[in-house]
Amino acid sequence: IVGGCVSKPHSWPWQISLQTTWGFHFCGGSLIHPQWVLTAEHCIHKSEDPAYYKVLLGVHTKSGEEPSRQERNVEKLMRAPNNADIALLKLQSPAMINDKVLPVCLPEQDYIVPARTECYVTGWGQTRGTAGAGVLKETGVPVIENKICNSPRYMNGEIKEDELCAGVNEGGMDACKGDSGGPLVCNSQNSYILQGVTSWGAGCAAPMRPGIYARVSTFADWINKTIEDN
Amino acid sequence: SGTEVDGYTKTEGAQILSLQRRQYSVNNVAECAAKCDTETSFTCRSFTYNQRDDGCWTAPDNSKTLMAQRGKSTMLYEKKVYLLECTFGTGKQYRGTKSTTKTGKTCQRWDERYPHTPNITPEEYPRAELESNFCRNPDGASEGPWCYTTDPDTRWEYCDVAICPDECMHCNGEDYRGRISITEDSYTCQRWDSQEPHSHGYDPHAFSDKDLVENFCRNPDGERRPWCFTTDPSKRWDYCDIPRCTTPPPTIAPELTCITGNGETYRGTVAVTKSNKTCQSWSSQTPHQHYYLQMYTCKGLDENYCRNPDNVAMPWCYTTDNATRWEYCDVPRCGDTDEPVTHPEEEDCYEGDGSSYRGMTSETISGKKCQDWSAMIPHNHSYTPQNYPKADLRMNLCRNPDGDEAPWCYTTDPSVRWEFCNLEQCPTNSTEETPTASPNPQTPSTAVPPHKDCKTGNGETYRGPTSITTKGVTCQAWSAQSPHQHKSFTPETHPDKGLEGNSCRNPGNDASGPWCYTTDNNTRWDYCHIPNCVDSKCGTPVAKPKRCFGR
Repeated sequence: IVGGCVSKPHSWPWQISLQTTWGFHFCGGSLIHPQWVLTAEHCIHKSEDPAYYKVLLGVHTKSGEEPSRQERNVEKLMRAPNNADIALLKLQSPAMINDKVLPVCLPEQDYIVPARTECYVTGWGQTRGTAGAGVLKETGVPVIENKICNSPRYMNGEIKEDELCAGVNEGGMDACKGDSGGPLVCNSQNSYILQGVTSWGAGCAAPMRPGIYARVSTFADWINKTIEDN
Repeated sequence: SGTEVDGYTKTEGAQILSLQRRQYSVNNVAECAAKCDTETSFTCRSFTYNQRDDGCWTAPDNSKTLMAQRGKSTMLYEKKVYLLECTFGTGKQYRGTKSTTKTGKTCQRWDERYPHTPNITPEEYPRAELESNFCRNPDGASEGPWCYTTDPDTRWEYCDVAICPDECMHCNGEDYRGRISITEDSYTCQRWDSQEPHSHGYDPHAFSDKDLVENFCRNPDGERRPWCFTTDPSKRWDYCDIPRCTTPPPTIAPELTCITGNGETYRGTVAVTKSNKTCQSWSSQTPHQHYYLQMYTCKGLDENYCRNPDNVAMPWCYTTDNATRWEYCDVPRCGDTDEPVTHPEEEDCYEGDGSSYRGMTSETISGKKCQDWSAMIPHNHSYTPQNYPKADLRMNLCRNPDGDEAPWCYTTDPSVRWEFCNLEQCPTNSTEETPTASPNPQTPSTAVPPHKDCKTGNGETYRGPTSITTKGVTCQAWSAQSPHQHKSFTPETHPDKGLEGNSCRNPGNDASGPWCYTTDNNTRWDYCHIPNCVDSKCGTPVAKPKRCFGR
């Protein structure tokens, strides 16, 4: 996360660290069910073999040496349809739900987050010289309507319907490399709802270059059905 | 009542018995309206609905083209767009039935080739509704609707269609509140509160100050002109052709020395950017080409002064530096002082009465979104950043400028003027996360909050009080042997499984969840219904996030 600030420990208890089995963090993800994690599809390009990955839950630091840490192997990888940058990971055993490990809510199918909604992106990715490397950071980012985001001053038509943009015009606050797959959550009726999966951007935190997120609501039915069927 | 349909006028006790009408069987008015909206046999101008037998028929006529008749228990719905006999702007939206020209000549049918062979045809302009011999303006002719005439000596002529009153815009039309709902390329606008055919983020509730009602053209986002999403799945949005007002725009109070909000009304003379680059003159095209002067004619784009014509975060300008196309300016914010901020900025809780709260919450206790302090819609008020420069009335953030009990805000719900915010007081003696506290780093996290009446997974760790089975039968105590004798699951055999009293438990790790022996002689044991904790508390962290927006 570039800009933003270090989060309060365990205040984003659905945030997971996706790591190689030898402990290298390379992506984030969100716990959406005790046995399922949602992440970016490009985060599982490294290997088709579930055994290549492990998931760390309940940690505040990237190293994850904390008593609250839970570690799970991955049993199954499921890719979302239409080449969307979304994937589901089934854990070999359910996570223990507690005050430091808690699923995030899913949106309704096709719900569209209103423009200007203040949402939050979190992760252990690059900080580009801003403080907080190695601990879970957060930053608030307002949602930008796709019409604006696709205008020439912003992303010039590159944004698809199943993606959403969030960021500030002046830049300085954004997700960055290593935050991929992690959550973009928006508060609604006193709970946090997973509206985006950190996907890509033109650099990090540049002016008029918002972060691009896979739009979770487009795939809500697919997510629920996949979990149910598996 | 369920009998109103958007886009139609309703006349009770009326009907139109057009010869071309088509009959349908429906369940309600909305279904009948849908038949009219998708009618392919003719241009549907009206439909009649019989509320007694759910009868429905669509018609190419309305009360302007065919006399409406009395009808027992019928309701006549006429599409408003076809009733309007006046034009806006160039009149591309005109769908009336005028068919004579300014000099009284009868119009030639658009599908005729005599006396004039047309080069504008219904096939070429399918959305222009070149129907019958009605005046239309498919090509945006400057003086409005026209037609080919039946006079062999006059190929075409303008029609004498009146101009609709009160339909104009100032500047780039952010103030436009009229009822035009057809775009400049003749697309019908999609309703703002609909996500079909185009899903979008311009929720009328979230943009309550922008009057996003029905499907009228609006400019909620600093565009050049009002626009709308269209009902054509292949065209997401399009500009509307709204005439310019001839009267001067309402005067605004310009901000000359400092800005509030996003500085849209700033008309001062700061002309350098945050990194000290000199601004390029708005009338110049070097070093950076742009069209702002043409696009934003009344946003005070004078000299090279910093301005915010397009509703971004703050005033900006193109710079004279070749390598930096544009940059924000360093215009001071009204009420800025050099005093250090001493409030708990990163905590999402408030101390005392919350006068010092400077957090980012913008939602009320009932979940309503806050209104911008600078906005006067939907609620007019005097708690503006100018009037209370030290109260940090930024954006729509919860604040307590008047020493009330807690942070509050005006809401975007027109029916609720203000509410306290969804915030709690900071704990006064909390040791959580403070450096002076000495948390035991080895303390394992609580697996499940004790006595929480919900289960996780298969409920093996459930320790809640529920003691009734799914069939409503009371559980037998785990230590009792009556009415059912048992040896496998007692407090003695499973001391760590919480088998106290008669509460439901899952001592044997049953996949289907907690259960108990029952007090019913005929039912030895049964499962209990314990709700899943995950269902009830997803997305609600115990440790409240900071919700940090800072850099």
